[in-house]
Amino acid sequence: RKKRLLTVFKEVNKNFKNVYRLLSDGGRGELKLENLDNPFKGGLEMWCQPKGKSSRAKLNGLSGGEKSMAALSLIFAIQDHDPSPFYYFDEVDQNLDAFNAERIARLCKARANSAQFLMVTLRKVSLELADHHIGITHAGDGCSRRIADFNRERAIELGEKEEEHRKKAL
Amino acid sequence: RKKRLLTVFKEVNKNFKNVYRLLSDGGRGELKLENLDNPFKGGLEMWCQPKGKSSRAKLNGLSGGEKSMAALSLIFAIQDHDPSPFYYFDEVDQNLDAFNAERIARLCKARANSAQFLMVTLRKVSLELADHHIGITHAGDGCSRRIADFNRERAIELGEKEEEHRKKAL
Amino acid sequence: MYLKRLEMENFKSFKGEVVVPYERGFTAITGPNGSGKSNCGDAIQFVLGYKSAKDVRASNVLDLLFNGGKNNKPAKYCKVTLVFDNPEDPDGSRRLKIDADEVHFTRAVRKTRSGSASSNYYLNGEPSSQRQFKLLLSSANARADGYNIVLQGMVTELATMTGISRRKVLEEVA
Amino acid sequence: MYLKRLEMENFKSFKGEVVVPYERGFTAITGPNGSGKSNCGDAIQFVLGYKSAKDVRASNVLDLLFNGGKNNKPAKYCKVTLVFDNPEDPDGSRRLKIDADEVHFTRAVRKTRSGSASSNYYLNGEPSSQRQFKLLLSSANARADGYNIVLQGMVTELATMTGISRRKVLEEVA
Ligand SMILES: Nc1ncnc2c1ncn2[C@@H]1O[C@H](COP(=O)(O)OP(=O)(O)OP(=O)(O)O)[C@@H](O)[C@H]1O
Ligand SMILES: Nc1ncnc2c1ncn2[C@@H]1O[C@H](COP(=O)(O)OP(=O)(O)OP(=O)(O)O)[C@@H](O)[C@H]1O
Ligand SMILES: [Mg+2]
Ligand SMILES: [Mg+2]
Repeated sequence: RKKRLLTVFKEVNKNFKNVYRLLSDGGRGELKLENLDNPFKGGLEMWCQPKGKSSRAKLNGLSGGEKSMAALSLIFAIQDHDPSPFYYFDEVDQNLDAFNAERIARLCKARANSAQFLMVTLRKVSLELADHHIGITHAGDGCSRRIADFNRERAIELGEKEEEHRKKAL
Repeated sequence: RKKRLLTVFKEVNKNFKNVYRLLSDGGRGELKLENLDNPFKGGLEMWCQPKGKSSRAKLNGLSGGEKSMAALSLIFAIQDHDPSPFYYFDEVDQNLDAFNAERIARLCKARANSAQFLMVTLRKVSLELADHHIGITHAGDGCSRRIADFNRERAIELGEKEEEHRKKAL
Repeated sequence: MYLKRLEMENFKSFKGEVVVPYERGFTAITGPNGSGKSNCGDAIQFVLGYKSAKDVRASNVLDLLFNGGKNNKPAKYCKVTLVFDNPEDPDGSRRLKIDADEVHFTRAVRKTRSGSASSNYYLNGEPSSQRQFKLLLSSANARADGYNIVLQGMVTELATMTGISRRKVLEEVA
Repeated sequence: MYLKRLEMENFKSFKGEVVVPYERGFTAITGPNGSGKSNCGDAIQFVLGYKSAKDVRASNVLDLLFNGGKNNKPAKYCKVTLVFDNPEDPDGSRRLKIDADEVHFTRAVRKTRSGSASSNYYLNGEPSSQRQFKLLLSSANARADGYNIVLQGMVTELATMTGISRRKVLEEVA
C-alpha cells in the first residue's frame, strides 16, 4: 500500500511540476509529502513559487488566484496519471484574472484533441476559445431549458447583453 | 443575553428581507432561528426564494451565485444594524453573473453617499460603476506597487488588455 | 468514446423532457446564475454514481425530483440517461466492454405511495444495477469519483484543505 | 470620517514605502492575480487588530515583513499607518474621540536579534497600545471584526457554513 502511494506520488509530482511551469509561465511548483517514511502519518503540501516571487513564500501566503492555479495544476496532474474519455469543469476560472483564465482555457482546448472537455463558465475569455457552446437559462418560472441555436457570438452576448440591457433599462 | 440576541435577530431579519428583495429583483428571503425558545441551542438559517422559483427550495439546493446573493444580503443586513464609516469588500462578485454583479455594484454605489466603499474586483461591470479607481500590480520582481495616473478607462483596459496582448503574443 | 448527449426528465429544475447534445472537443456551457448549469453536472453524477449526497447538493434523493417551480405540480418520478459513443477500435475492442456503437446508461427514481424512493437502473433499455454501471464505467475510466469531474467550488476546496485531506485525495488515485 | 490613505513600509509584498490614497464614495481596486490587492486589506486589518492570524494569511507576525521577493534582502521591520479624516461635526463632536482633524494609527513590527517579533503602536506619532486603538476605533464603528471588512472568500464561507456558526456570527453582532 505504501509502495503504491509512493509510486503514484512520484508520477503525479512529475506531472505537477510540468503543468505548473506551463500554467505559471515559468514559475516552479512541486508536491511535498510531509512524512516520506510513513506517508499515511503526514499530509501532502503544494509548494509553489509563481514567476518573479521569492522561493520563501508559503502556500497560505499566496493570493486567491495563485492558489487556484496551484490546485488546477494538481487536478491536471492527477488527470494525466489516470486519463478519462471526458472531463467536466464547473466554473473553475471564477477567481482568475483575464491572463490566468485564458491560460486554463487554452490548456483545455489543447487537451480537447484527445478527450472531451465540458466547461461551465461565465468568463468571456473561455467562451471565445471554446469550439462549441451550450446555453442554459430559466424563464422566471423555475424551469430550466436549453437555448436553441446557440453559438459563440450569442454566448459572449449573453454575458455582455445583460450589461447593455441593464444600461438601457436604467 | 438571550433577549439581546432576539432583538438583534428581529432587526437584522427585517433588514435582510428588504435587502434580499432589492437584490433579487422581487424574490423573498427570510432568516430563521432553528430554536426560538433557546437560540443558543440551534443555528441560524437563510431561507430564500429567488424570483420565479418554488418556495420549497432549500438553501443547499440553490446555485453558487444564488447562495452568494443570500450571503451578501446578510452582510448588508448586518451593516445596516451597525453602520461603519468605511467598508472593504475583497472580490465579493467572483461567482456572480453580469446581472447580479451589477446589482451588487449599484448597491455599493448608492450606499457610498453615506459611507466609504473600497471594493477589490476583477469584474468589468463593477469597474464601470465605481467613482474612483486604484491599480495594483507587480513587475515580476515580487514587489507590489501602485499604478500611477490610473482611471476607469485604464482599469477596464487592464482586464481586457491582458486579453488583447495575449492574443497578439500567441 | 465521448458523451454524446444528456437526456433528463423531471430532474431538479428541468421540467419534463430536456435533451442536451454534446460534441467532441472543447464545449463551453454558460447562462445566468440559477439557470441550471450545475444541475446538468448533478445529472451526470446521478447516473455515474456520486460518492456523497453533498456532490448533488441534495440531502435526500427525492430532492432531485422536479419540485414544480412557480406554477407546476411536483413530479413523482425523474429519469436521466447518459448516451456514450462507443466505437470499435481498429483492434476490435471497445472502450466500454459492451458490443454496441452507442451505450445508454439510465437511472430513474420514483416516489412510492409510502413516500420513500425506489431507484432503477437500465443499460441500453435492459434492467441493470449501480454495481454493473460502476464496473463498466471505471474500466473505461469514466468514474464519478475521479478528478475528471470538478464540481463548483472544488478548486478552492483543494487549495485550502489540510495537507492530510490532500494526501487522502492522492490515496484514492492510487 | 473616512480613510484618507494607507501608508505601508515593507509590509508583505510592498517593498519600501508605498502610499495608497483613498477617496470618499465608491472606489474599485483592480490588478492581476498575486499583485498585492488583498495584501492592502491585510495591512488595514494589521492596524485595526485582526481576530486570528488566518485573517492576514500568515502563521507568524514575522511572515508579514517583506521577504525580499526575487532579488532583494528580506526586511527586518515593517510599518503600516492608516490616516483617517476626522472632521468636527456641527455640534463640536468628532467621530474619533481625539481633538484632531486627521488621526494617524501606526503599527510597526521589528524582528529582534533573537529572532522574535516586537510590536509597537503609535497614535499621531505618540506611543500607544492595541487596547487604545480598539477602544477608539470601535466607538467609531471602524472595527476589524465586524462585517464592514469582507475578506476574500468570506461570502462563500458565510453561505456554506453550518447554521450554528452563522448563529455565532449574529451573537458577535449583538
Ligand atoms: N428539485 C428541484 N426542482 C426544481 N428546482 C430545483 C430543484 N433543485 C434545485 N432547484 C433549483 O435549481 C437552481 C440551481 O441551479 P444550478 O445550481 O444548476 O444553477 P447554475 O446555473 O449552476 O448557477 P450559478 O451560475 O450560480 O452556479 C436553484 O434555483 C434551485 O432552487
Ligand atoms: N511577506 C511577504 N513578502 C513578500 N511577498 C509576500 C509576502 N507575503 C505574501 N507575499 C506575496 O504576495 C502575493 C499575494 O498577494 P495578494 O494576495 O494581495 O494578491 P491579490 O492581488 O489579492 O491576487 P488575487 O486576485 O489572486 O486575489 C503572493 O504572491 C505572495 O507570495
Ligand atoms: Mg453553478
Ligand atoms: Mg486577493
